[in-house]
Amino acid sequence: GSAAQVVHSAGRRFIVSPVPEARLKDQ
Amino acid sequence: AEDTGVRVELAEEDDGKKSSIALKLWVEDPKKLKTKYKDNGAIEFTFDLENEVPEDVAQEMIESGFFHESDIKIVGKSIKDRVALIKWKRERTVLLQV
Repeated sequence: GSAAQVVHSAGRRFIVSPVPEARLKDQ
Repeated sequence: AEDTGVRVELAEEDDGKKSSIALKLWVEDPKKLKTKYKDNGAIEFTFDLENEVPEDVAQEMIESGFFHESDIKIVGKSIKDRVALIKWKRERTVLLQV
């Protein structure tokens, strides 16, 4: 499964989360 | 900003002062990517507005396995557009305060 968090060698952290629903709906 | 099929949004409120800001990137239209995109959701990362370059983040994303090299332009441009918008809004806010 895809890692929830990937830390790049340069030190930046990439956190994977579910794609947000189109927020236009709940405005 | 032109719709690249890759969406980049603020992942936190921008108070206009902090130099690093959390952003979230995800693919809205995989057809616009050059390669088959294994959808792994939205990717959240911190970007230093003063000292960092969007294309570098795109490169790091590719090296981390999120995208293929051939999509570096589209990923870099999407981040660049959002960063430009943040900076533009900040300049506008500063002007309003003066």
